[in-house]
Amino acid sequence: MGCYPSKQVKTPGYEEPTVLAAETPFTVSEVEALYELFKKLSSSIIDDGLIHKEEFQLALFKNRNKRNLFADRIFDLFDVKRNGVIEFGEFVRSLGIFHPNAPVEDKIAFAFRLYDLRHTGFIEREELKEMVLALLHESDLILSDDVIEQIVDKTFSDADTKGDGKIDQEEWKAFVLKHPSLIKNMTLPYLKDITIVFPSFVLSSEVED
Amino acid sequence: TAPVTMNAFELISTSQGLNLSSLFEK
Repeated sequence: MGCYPSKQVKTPGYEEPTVLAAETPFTVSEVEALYELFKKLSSSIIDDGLIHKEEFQLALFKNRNKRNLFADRIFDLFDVKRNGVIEFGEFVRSLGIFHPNAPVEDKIAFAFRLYDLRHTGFIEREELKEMVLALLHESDLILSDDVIEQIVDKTFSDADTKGDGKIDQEEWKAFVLKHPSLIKNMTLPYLKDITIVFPSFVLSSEVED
Repeated sequence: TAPVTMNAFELISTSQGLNLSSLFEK
């Protein structure tokens, strides 16, 4: 039995761009450009090739200690293996949902999971109120309790068309299709230009699309 | 009054924590 030369291992969790490109709206070159971005994000505090929560917060807020309910939810959804870090494959597959060419259905489903804070399979009134309060706190906006209750009640009654006190996936989908701006933040135009945003990589790209 | 007609999900979607474009800033 001979020895096989070990394949070059980039970092734990690294996956081949061809594999990721086949599963996402990205081309191979775009996945390679995303690897450049990933390397930058994953080495900003701990240089281990994995994005830790603090690194994610640092990238989003320029502050590693800034806690935010929504950023936490995004991090948790990106961390598919739920091991406390975002690996390269998880990063690319999750960002694929934010690609302008990704199916709208995927964006709607992702937003649903994002807002289903307690993983019950429904968006409940308490969850909606918790998110509104978090947003107001984040934005230093002050509204009276009455007004907050009215906003939550009104939105909930519009979305909960079955009137059972919770928003299911079907109701959520219908609500978003009626109000498409709700998933505007689920599309990142940058992703179409990722190889331009990181031009240094294009010069060293090994694969031509 | 204006706030009562506000869509709560619309409000939430403006969170900075959901604006991933910051990840691409050099």
